[in-house]
Amino acid sequence: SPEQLQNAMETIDRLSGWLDDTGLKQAAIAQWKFNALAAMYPDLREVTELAKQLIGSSSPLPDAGMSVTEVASLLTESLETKIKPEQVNQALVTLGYQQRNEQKRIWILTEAGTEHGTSLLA
Amino acid sequence: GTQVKWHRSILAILENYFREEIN
Repeated sequence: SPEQLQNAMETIDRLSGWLDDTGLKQAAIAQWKFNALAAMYPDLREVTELAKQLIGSSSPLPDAGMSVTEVASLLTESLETKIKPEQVNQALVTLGYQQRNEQKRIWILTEAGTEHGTSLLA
Repeated sequence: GTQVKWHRSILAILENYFREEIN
């Protein structure tokens, strides 16, 4: 019913508020909203797929970039000293590019960090 | 969950940071 749908959309909006704090791109959050709606109402899947295609064509995700593990291994090569991923994470915190959300156990990009990194839905 | 991916621009910054740390 329209009421059920209204309730579902309110719930999705509330949940997506939490994603807003993570530095994710708005296009990624919108994709998540449509996925959530399709998960709750499989009948709507065709419509949500169309919406997601539109988002994908107008905001393609940038080059995926490197994980901290990859960064650590490149630094190990160039500095000829073993650099561990944990050291890279700590350096990124010290430099002000990311913060740790211990509750959600995720790294969050700071505003300065968004110049050098991207948050992706894993 | 979410995952942070880093662009190449971060490498030079981190290289400088660790060079100073090592010295």
